[in-house]
Amino acid sequence: MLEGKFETASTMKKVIEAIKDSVKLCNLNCSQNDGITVQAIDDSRVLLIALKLDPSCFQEFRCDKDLVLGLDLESLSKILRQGNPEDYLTLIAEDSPDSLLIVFEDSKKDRISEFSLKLMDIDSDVLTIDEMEHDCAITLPAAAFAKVARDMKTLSESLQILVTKDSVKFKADGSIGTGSVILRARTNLDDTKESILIDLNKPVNLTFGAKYLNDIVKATPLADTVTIKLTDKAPAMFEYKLQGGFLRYYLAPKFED
Amino acid sequence: KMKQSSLTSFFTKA
Repeated sequence: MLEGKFETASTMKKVIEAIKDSVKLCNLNCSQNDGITVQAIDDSRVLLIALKLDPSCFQEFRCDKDLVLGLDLESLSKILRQGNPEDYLTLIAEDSPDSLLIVFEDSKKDRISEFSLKLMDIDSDVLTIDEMEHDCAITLPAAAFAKVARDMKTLSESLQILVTKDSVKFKADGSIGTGSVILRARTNLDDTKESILIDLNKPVNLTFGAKYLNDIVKATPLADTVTIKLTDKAPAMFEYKLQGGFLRYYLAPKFED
Repeated sequence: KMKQSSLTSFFTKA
């Protein structure tokens, strides 16, 4: 039996909103030691989502037997929208479940809402992702990255990211013209989440699809900062840290044809 | 002209 109780529904609501436009169906893997993990790849095989919610993400967590819960994320999102962000949220499943029970509780108002979501058999490929060596790692305010990704998408379907030891430059080259945004590395000791940190082994110049970057920044409400790890001619990793877990995106780059 | 690469050319199936 699985029983995972979140102190607030907001984490799960934000996580599902962050991934449901990239993948329609996914398997939730549940185990006593790892909590809930997800690996899902978008249909074009360009973007991979890796979610980890450790048992410490939950107020209470038990999972007597490893479970795989196949979910339609649009349906899950419909149900999660029924609860308030500050409600308690509990996920419950039997050992051989054909449905997932989702319970919201507002202890102040004595309101309990219960929903049952039908599960599906989902046959999906799983990719092995080794801990990558990277040429550079950038940590910046998640909102600043979201603004660049959204703004530059209006100019071009590709966004070039160039990193040196003291700045990150985003460049778009489109039919109406070109644009660039430079963010300089800075340490804000009063408000560390406003810092822009660059850890550089080697300068990087990579290009990504603007559409995918705009899917990634849907995770912005989950964390104050995002860490981007880049390596020449390899997929980039974008990480939003959660309390006791993470939401990561791996994005394949574009290359000169 | 830029061409989009695929994740499956970097990561192997588990």
